[in-house]
Amino acid sequence: GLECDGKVNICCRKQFYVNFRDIGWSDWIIAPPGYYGNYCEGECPSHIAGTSGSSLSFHSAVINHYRIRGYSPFNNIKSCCVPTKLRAMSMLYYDDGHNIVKKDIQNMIVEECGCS
Amino acid sequence: DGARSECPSCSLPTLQGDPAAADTQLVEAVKRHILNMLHLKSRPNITHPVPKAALLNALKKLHVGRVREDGRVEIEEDWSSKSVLNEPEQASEIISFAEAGPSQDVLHFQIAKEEEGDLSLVEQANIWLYLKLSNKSNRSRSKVTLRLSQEGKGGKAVSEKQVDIKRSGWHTLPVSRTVQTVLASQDRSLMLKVSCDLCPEAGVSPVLMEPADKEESHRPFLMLLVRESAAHTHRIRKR
Repeated sequence: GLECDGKVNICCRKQFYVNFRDIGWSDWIIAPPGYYGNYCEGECPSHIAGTSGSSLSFHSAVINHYRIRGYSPFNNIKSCCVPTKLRAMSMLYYDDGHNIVKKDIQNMIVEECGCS
Repeated sequence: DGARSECPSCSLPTLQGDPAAADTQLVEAVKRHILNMLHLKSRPNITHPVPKAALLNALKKLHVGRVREDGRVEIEEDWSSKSVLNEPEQASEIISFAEAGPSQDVLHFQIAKEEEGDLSLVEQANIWLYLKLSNKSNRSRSKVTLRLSQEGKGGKAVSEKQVDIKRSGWHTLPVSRTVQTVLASQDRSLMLKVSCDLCPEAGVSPVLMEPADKEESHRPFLMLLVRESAAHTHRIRKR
């Protein structure tokens, strides 16, 4: 449940807020005004107990993003800094000019990180 | 410079170096992630958005959202607790506003392409119509009958309801079965003819498609509660 503060390199949660107006998406997303694309990073020394993580959050998008960019894949992974607590996010958006969709998406925001 | 870690997120190059480039990459990752979670291939292009008054009215009537002082819409978070479904994450609530049909008394609904083909299961579908009392309304009459028939299908009766007309107000007519059939069709287009027995005598009329210059807060809309069928959800999981 640590927040990354740039001083320690141990497994922590990095906050990353994106305001939809700043990226030109506020015309089709009615609510919320932005998204907390938090993700986990940092070392997991072997003595830290493990917990299970979840693959659906934005964290996995960041991992895949870097993995796709050729950062070397990792075999026989031991312990990993992963999301350990996630929460849902409701979105209200236009899917074209006349339809508005309201969706509750589970596991959308990383609340806490921990070592798997 | 320690031994390379053996774990993806431990070995993520901390986003140092050029912070701007790192942020740009992260914003792109956020965009992709949101579109993925909404099952959208790309962001929708809003061609002609619904009048804001009509939108806010619908959100308020359906308890989907509320408007703050600064005009921003806030989602009613406990929507899923109100929803009739017990798996909110597979449910979508769709509000489809009427467009002008081929004649004054016909409404055209182009229903959202939320899910592919007939994989969406309609849990609830209601047409919301606003009945307006004229000042010449005949107080002695207290009920009229609203009727919806599907245009282009031989005028097949779709829904009918006797409603109270003590005052102007919104009324809902259930259309689940018809919408389920439309969702399975290719063009997802629904044309509904609105008729009302005794409305003229009672001095009341349904608000249909107003001319663009008139205030549009009572535009008719279709409220749809759709659940992805297990097959569809399974397909997503498998992927």
